[in-house]
Amino acid sequence: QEPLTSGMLTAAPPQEQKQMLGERLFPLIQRMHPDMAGKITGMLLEIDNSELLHMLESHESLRAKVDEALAVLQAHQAKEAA
Amino acid sequence: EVFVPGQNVHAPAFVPSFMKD
Repeated sequence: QEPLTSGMLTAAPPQEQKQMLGERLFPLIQRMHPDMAGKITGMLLEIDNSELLHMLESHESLRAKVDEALAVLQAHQAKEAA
Repeated sequence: EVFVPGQNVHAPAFVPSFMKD
């Protein structure tokens, strides 16, 4: 699969841009958290597109955001369960 | 736009195309 570029993104409608980013992010996140990849990807897609592109190139920054989203998600779930 | 974790928790889950019909 060829790398996603900002040029490819801006040529697409906004909603499709998020889908394109999600298609690339999901498999990476799925490797870290198979059970919650869809939810975590959905949360991360609210981040600015330029930052999401950077996260596709830098797995370290992706992992940091995934960890952040997961911590928030788990805290939220614990609160709901209580 | 800044990532605000507390708000993002309500974002819908992403469904990749290979999981759709």
